[in-house]
Amino acid sequence: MNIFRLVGDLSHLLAILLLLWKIWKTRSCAGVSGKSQIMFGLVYITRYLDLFTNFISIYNTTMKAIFIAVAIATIYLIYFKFKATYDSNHDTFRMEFLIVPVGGLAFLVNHDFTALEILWTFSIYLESVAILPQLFMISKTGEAETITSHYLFALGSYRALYIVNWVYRYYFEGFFDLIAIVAGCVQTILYCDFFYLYVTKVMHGKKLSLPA
Amino acid sequence: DENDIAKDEL
Repeated sequence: MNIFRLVGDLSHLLAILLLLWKIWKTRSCAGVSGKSQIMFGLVYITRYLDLFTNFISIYNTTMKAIFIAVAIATIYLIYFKFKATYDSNHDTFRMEFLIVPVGGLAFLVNHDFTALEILWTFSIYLESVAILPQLFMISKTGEAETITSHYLFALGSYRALYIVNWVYRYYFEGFFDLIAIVAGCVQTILYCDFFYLYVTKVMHGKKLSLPA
Repeated sequence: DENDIAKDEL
């Protein structure tokens, strides 16, 4: 464990708790893409299948359990409890356009042709594009609630910090995982546009609104 | 093997 990965994990935890809190407190999931949340749920479930078989540390197990629980709770709030506030007209990104190619790629490019490894690879690839429906929804509505932009900033920062963690691990532990690194770079690049808007607008107290 | 190291990350 290194500081970059720890801060990255905490930023990730902050992001998903922030979103759950926003939906719960405002009793509304307006502006939130349910499709992205479904895909994040899929990411955690396919990645953490080894939750009960492969014990690494208390921290690792606890975080995995929290991520899965919070993701399921968020999906429940969006599609059941506060379903009336779900903005399905703007959450129109076709998930199958992401899941099918990612599933195919996971079969073709992986470290080991075993079920667990292919599911892990699928999870890594899916996570890199899972935010697209959310970014697409913001581009359609033209704006995002400030709390939702904080959620996206924390979520984008987590994988950016993981890239620093991978550089650190490469130089100090001689370890690197190309699949995770390439997917992590793609994932972070997708946030660049949002990061620019966040820094130039939200940081100056303005609402995040895309140029119409 | 070395790949299992990768799985210590979340």
